[in-house]
Amino acid sequence: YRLFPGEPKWKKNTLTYRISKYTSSMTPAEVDKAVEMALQAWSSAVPLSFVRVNSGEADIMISFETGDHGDSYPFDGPRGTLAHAFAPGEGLGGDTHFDNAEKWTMGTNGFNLFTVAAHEFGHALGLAHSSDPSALMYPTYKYQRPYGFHLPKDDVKGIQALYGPRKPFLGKPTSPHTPPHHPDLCDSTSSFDAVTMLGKELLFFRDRIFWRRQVHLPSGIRPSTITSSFPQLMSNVDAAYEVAERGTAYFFKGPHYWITRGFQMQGPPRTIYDFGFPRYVQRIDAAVYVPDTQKTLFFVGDEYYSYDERKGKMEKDYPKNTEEEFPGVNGQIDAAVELNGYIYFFSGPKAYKYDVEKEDVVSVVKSSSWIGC
Amino acid sequence: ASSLLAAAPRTSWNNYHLAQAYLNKYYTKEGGHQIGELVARRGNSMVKKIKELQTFFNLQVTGKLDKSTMDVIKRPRCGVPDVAN
Repeated sequence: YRLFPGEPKWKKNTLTYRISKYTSSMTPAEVDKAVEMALQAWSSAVPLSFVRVNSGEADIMISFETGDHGDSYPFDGPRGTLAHAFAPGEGLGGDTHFDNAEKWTMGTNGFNLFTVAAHEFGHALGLAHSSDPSALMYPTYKYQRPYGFHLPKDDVKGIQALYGPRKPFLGKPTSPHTPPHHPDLCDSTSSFDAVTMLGKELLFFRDRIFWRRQVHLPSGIRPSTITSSFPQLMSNVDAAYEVAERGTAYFFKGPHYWITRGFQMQGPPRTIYDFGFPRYVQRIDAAVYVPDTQKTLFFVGDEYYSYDERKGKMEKDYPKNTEEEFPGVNGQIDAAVELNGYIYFFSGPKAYKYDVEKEDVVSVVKSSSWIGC
Repeated sequence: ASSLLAAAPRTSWNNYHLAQAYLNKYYTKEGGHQIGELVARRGNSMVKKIKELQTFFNLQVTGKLDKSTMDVIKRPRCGVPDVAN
């Protein structure tokens, strides 16, 4: 693999992207899907996440262009140059252009957009061309099957040289990107990224999967992909909570959050600084709304903040230390949800049932038992 | 130019111009001399870039536009240069 001179890379781990111009040779939905899968190929190997925006300036502006399109690297019509992208940086940095004169496709009857987009996003993240013919970053086009795609080792080494490996889940040994072909969904060492009520259902999020269940019915629990119900969230939701009396839920990823009514997204992502977080907070680990106090508790590292939902502002004298305020709950909080006067804290493989009135932990179970394992 | 080519006259001129454009695009460092610009020794610059391309693509380094080199040049590819740019 090769990096660009000076090794430019993104200094943040949540990047926005926007598809500003589409091609006529594929439907917009197909382009959206191919782009999303191409970004996911990289986010599965490094701790980067991608948030789609539909207006304004994004870190990675994506467009289909023809001929001379204003960046002093004109396209050359069918074949020849297929696309190009700019190394990480402000303005043009990260932007990715596809030659609209090509015949783009989701399959093989033309140039496969997933294949070319995955290559170009390698540049947009800081990789130059590789001389390894098996690498995705090899300069010449070679069709890659989108479904079941695994980043070749040379590309994993290159991108992890810039951003390090994706956070090992609970200390698991980091290995070159080899996603579990048959993920052990009942892996008892696993925790959850986020847990929330949504209407009458309880939702558990982990990586690209989420489970739905009735609160009092531990059967019929089935995993779904997050993208199937929350396309904008894609994977790795950081935190989520619901204010039932308002019928709204909040989903957090990096410094962004989305508001939903049920499964319906209510507009584009917003920034967590709307809640009054200090700028050094880049992401939330867990969130839980407590109806009795009408406060939402946000957990960040080993501290937590309290947000007054009625007044719409962060309470004073926060953050506080989590273990001091919630004795008996050990370790960093990965997810939390309030049910009938108890707060359930998920920390690694354990779920703590905390009695809000008694201010004490009343039981500890395996996290995975909540999804029927 | 004829010394660089290993093909029949007509195709050879097409190949030469195709190769010249390719090397200017992908093997010319920013601010570097574009082939065909007035430089001290023209051929040297083109031969040097052909060798760089052949090295990158793990071809036999001949400095000539032989068949395997022209095959690479004709393949659809990414528009980002192969040399530091």
